[in-house]
Amino acid sequence: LILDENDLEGPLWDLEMALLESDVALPVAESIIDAVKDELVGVHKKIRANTSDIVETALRNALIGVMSKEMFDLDDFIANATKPVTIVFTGVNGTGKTTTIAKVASRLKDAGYSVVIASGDTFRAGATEQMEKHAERIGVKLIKHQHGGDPAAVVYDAVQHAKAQHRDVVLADTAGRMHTNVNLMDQLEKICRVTPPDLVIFVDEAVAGNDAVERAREFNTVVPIGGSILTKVDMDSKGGAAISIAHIIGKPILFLGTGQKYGDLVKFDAGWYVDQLFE
Amino acid sequence: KLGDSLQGAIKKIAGGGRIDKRAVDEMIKEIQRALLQSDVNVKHVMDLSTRIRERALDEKPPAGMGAREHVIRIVYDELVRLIGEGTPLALSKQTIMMVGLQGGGKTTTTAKLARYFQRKGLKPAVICADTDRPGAYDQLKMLCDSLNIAFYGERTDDPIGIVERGLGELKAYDVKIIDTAGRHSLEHDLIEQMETIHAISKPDQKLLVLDAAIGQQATDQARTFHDSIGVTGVIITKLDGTAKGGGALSAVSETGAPIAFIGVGENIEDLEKFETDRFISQLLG
Ligand SMILES: Nc1nc2c(ncn2[C@@H]2O[C@H](COP(=O)(O)OP(=O)(O)OP(=O)(O)O)[C@@H](O)[C@H]2O)c(=O)[nH]1
Ligand SMILES: Nc1nc2c(ncn2[C@@H]2O[C@H](COP(=O)(O)OP(=O)(O)OP(=O)(O)O)[C@@H](O)[C@H]2O)c(=O)[nH]1
Ligand SMILES: [Mg+2]
Ligand SMILES: [Mg+2]
Repeated sequence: LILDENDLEGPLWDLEMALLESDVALPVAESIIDAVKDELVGVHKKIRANTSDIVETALRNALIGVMSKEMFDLDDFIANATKPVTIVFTGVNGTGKTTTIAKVASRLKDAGYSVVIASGDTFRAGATEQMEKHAERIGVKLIKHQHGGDPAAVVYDAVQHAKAQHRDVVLADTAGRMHTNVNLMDQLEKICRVTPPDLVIFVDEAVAGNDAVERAREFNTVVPIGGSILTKVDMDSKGGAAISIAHIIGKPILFLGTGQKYGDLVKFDAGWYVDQLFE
Repeated sequence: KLGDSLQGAIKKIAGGGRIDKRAVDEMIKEIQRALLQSDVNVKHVMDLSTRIRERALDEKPPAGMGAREHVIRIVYDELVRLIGEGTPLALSKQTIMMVGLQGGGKTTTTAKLARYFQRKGLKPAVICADTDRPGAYDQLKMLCDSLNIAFYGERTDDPIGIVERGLGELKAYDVKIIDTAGRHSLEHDLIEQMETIHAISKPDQKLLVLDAAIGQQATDQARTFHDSIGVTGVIITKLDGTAKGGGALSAVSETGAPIAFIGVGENIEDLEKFETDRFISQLLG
């Protein structure tokens, strides 16, 4: 038997709906489903084989492909990089940047690295206090400036400090910002130009729907995103936003945030992730 | 006020005054895509499409109304039914409890609401009942101090006690707003904490604060909050980005609560009344 468009229509529609219900952005779901259709049309199918199963397997493989693009290991990256390694964290408001930096700092400290945190959110009420409490609890140095100061200056300062004190890693926090705010996006571009980081990590949340595509794409046009961290995965979310983000910027998801404690940071695994999506 | 592709689809519906079935289907498909991309709940989108289709094909346009205008009316009417009309909070003495998921904008909105009541001539006061998030006290105190708004908080780990003592101290104020920690449906101890705060503060308004970018999760989360304490109003934040707020709509249909306000920026004055018409045209792209 040869599979044609009509055989595939039903199963593909069901799977597209499943992707949408898991928060995969509509254009991303459509593009992935279309690619699967192109791949399967004209393919031979054994008489007793189940078309739905064939389609699901093809989709699984397509998704693993999307999620494994340009995979890299942050631990290896840091181990091999010239010190101090500077990592800037960015994203829209409230996605979990500050908390994620605390988790990464804690993890790196446990791995034996010396970490400096740059409190680059000089705008939001209580931002420095929040980062300060985390730094204190974890036991890492915090570089901060006056409220309202220039974030690029804070990052610059932190890097100079790390160089002078022979520290391994600088983690720079930045204020949440909307990609629609031209001034704030210019500010982000400046932060990453004054002290070009070794890595820019985009932080977004698993519960975000279609907008995950918009913001990942827009941020990626302003600064070179090297990888993303998807937070709030513990929120009973299938986290389709991970697929939307990886698909639109072609860069890997590095970690998943699975809660509010320092240990709630899990290395991303494409196979595991796609499995739980299909559950 | 409708997106280009939807406009195009609607144009094809009644060239000769009678409704073309295939054109209706094409229009429905465009509406579905627009609503799905705006994060409206998948099942709601499917139910809505079925109803719109039935009405477009079965209902006769009222006298004097063209078929095309009639169909637009139906689409609009069905969306208003899903969304409801905005209902701003009454300008009277009351206790308001802010709840929602982590990072949704509760603390910022608490300050915005306090400022709103202050401008309307009422005496607002704020209680910080978030003892989990590092810097929550500082964040809210800083916002209130900058507006000269009474603030009650403690650097202790006792949210229930803080609310009790806070309400005791702030008896002279007209509107008391309680900011709580972010929480989600699977954090059972935090849901229980929320129920306790609700029980001892007996708030007149329980506002669910939701990020405009929230996807399909909104339905289940809203249901949990509603089952737990009974949500009386929804606030959609961060509508100044590109998110359409379709997910937050599910919260409206789950809770039966109206949208009280929308957040359109990080500054205190970035709080607006919800306008159904504008929201629907944004939703339809
Ligand atoms: N459940 C859960 N909550 C999280 C996770 N990551 C962060 N949070 C919570 O999300 C809320 C916002 O986190 P922040 O770290 O302040 O987010 P942010 O991106 O720095 O926010 P802005 O700087 O204001 O843009 C806090 O209540 C965090 O505890 C996660 O993985 N799971
Ligand atoms: N652009 C924009 N940002 C907003 C809006 N409302 C809140 N924010 C920002 O969103 C981020 C999170 O806001 P918070 O008020 O801390 O959120 P929260 O719900 O109190 O967070 P938790 O207490 O950790 O659950 C902050 O950076 C706010 O400035 C809005 O309407 N527009
Ligand atoms: Mg932050
Ligand atoms: Mg808060």
